[in-house]
Amino acid sequence: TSTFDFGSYHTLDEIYDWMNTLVHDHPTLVSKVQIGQSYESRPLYVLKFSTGGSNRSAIWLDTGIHSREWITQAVGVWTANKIATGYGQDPSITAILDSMDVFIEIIANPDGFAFTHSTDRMWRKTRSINAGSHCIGVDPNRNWDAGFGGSGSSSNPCSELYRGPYAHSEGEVQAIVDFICGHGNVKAVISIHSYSQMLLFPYGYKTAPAPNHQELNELAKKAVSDLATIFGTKYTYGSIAETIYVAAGTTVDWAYKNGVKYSFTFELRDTGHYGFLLPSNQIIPTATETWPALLDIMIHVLEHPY
Amino acid sequence: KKTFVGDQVLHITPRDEEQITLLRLLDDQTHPEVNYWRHPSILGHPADLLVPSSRLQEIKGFLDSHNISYSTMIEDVQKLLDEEMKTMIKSRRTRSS
Repeated sequence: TSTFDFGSYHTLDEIYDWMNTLVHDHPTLVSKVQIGQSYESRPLYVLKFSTGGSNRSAIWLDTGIHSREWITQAVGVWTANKIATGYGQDPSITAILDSMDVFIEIIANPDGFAFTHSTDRMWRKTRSINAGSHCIGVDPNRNWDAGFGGSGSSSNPCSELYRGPYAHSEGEVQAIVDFICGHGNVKAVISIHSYSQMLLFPYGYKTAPAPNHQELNELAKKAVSDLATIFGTKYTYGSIAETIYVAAGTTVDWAYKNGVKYSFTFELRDTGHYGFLLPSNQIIPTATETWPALLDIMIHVLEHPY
Repeated sequence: KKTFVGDQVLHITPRDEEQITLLRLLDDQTHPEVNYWRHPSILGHPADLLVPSSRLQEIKGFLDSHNISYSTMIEDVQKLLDEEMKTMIKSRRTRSS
């Protein structure tokens, strides 16, 4: 890992190679788990950070569900390295991993990610063929069984917000569902996107407040406050429906509906100049400022067992 | 490989709900070549729209005709992509050496 450039964007192969190196360098802490395969038969890998114990409670992070949001995969790589190198050094990381496991899926949409490198940098969706349409792909953040088919998603396969023919039609989504349900002890899901500088929580598919709204809101407030202490980057926070728009079929709503109380989605930084094309010199600043917010959530989960 | 020469990203600031509704007409179902990077949502939140060079005049005309204010966030998307690729190649070369 000492030769890996965390301040540069990388291809799928480079990131998958780096994951192997991380596992090699931290064999007692990090392992690689294949949770399924993509539509185009690419492996779906999750990095597992664990200090032992069976079926400990766990925290799930994913990056890159929307493939063109390159800053998110890059932040996933940086964060995984931060956790691996921080265990035994950083008291917070050590405390978390002494009690809980952390799972990170850095490339949640590998077909889309490969396609952004080979063919269309702006590709957002999966790469599955839609019967009866010339348009490819499903928005994997509208494909979850949580208000599936409702507002803020589309039934048109040509739309960037196409929800898919049915909930969990996408192998990339089903793999996460199977993994989290199979695990049975995931206590937090943090799904990372870009680029509107927000920290969001349920609900997305309806405007009613979630039963844990107040706690999630307080935690989000603290997280964005701590994020801002690094470079002064201001985030907004709140429920998806109230902060942006009603969006049905999202990851965090599915997680919340399935008993994961601490369910958040990040929208990483927006400089106002680059959108999805954030220059690579901003990878490390973005990851660095996001880290205290992630840590706030993880520590809160550790300290508030349920 | 798809190129984006001359394509622009417009940063659009709707003034009221009516303008948000109008902006939603520019979605990829009715205009498959344009692409919201950030969808029109609630008042106070800007929308960002990727417009191919071939449709710039038409889309800017639409915004002007409805008095919807906008600025150009990215003048030429391909220039940024070229820069991004150059940086990646440079990083790879540095590592190799």
